Amino acid sequence: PKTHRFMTLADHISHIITQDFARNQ
Amino acid sequence: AWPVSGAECTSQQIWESFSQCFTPAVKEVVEFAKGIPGFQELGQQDQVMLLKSGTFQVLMVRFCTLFNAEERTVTFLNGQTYPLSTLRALGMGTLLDAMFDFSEKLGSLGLEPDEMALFMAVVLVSADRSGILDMQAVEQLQEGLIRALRSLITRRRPDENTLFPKLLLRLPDLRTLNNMHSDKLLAFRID
Repeated sequence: PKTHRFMTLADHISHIITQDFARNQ
Repeated sequence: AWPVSGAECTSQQIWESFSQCFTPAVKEVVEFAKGIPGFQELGQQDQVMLLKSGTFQVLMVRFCTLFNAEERTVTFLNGQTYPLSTLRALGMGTLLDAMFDFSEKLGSLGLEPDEMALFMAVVLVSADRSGILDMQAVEQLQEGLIRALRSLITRRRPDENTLFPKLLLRLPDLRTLNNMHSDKLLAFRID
């Protein structure tokens, strides 16, 4: 059976943005 | 684009596809923001705060053409089109109704691509200011972009003086959409 992780839309957006800025530091 | 093969897909597959669509879309908003004159002159924390508050709203504007109000269908980034009835099964009824309503109102304004892009920039810098450190810098940037948008629209349509106010009225609509739906859950499959 497939398992999923769940994330709110807001948290998902935050996560991507934080990752992007950290990568470009 | 995420390959989801069509009418025989399960709700789970549609939901995963929908969730996966957001990641590249969010990254594109970050790149878009970096291209807004003055955005990268803001402090980094303020850039991050505006993006966190405003990205969904920018995406809502960007993807409004994917909502077909007449047919009541939504086209995902992979080109697959789903009727509203299918998407309601994912529990997204209220969200979609509000998005259709917004898309219809924005679409009726008939913006050109450059006007739409400048409007998206205004949307981003008009996002919620909680956590912003240099309020004055953000307000100055917002004022400059709004002036530029007004100038662009009124130069192109000198006889139409209701378009710009109508456009600005979409900003509170976007904030409402954002507030209502930022706590919606996305589902990512763990492989």
